[in-house]
Amino acid sequence: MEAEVDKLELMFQKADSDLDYIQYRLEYEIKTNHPDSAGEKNPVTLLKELSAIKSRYQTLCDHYKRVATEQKEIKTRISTTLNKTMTRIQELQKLTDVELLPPTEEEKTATEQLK
Amino acid sequence: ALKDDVNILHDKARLESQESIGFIKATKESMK
Amino acid sequence: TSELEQLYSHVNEKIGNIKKTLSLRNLGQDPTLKTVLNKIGDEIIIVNELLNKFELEIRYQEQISSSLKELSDLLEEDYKDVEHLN
Repeated sequence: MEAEVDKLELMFQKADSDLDYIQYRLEYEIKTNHPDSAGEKNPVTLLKELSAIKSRYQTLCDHYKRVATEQKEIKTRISTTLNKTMTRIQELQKLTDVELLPPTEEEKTATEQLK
Repeated sequence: ALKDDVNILHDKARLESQESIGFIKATKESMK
Repeated sequence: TSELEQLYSHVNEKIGNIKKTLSLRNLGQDPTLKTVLNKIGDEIIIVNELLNKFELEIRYQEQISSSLKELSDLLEEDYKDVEHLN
């Protein structure tokens, strides 16, 4: 049984290297028949550039999603902390009956924006 | 299609950046 | 079976690439298809430039994230001070 498995494994390895060789020969032929010049690129080069662009796009997309999620979390944390702080300050005002100037227009708009 | 996707995401990222800048300003205003 | 499936998709992928390359074999000779090739080449350059801009925007967003983190830390300190006062 083991011999059979080894034999199969060898066959797969041979098939794999044959496929690589065929691919190499095809690309070599296209490159020789259609060398890259200044303005023109051969199909094989373009194909490789296309797949490179796609994987770069995917990498950037994943990176962007990570950064965007992180930002949302921090903003939520900021809003929560700010609200807690304001609530505590209001409690302090009641405790100490400190007369505070009414919030300026700017402060009101800022609070509204945050809400 | 890929070109459009990249454009859409780029515009979205730029909008989010502006929104975050506004958020930072508003928070700093409230902290005063 | 999962190893066999991996092997199967690995070989299939290579066969697919060979088929794709085979179809490109005479592409270079046909003048009409040459213009299509050149157009694809131009589009690739444009998309790469767009990706560069997109990458810059992501870098900018990372800077904003660090500013947000600093702000969050400042607010945490403020909150602790107020708690202390309270």
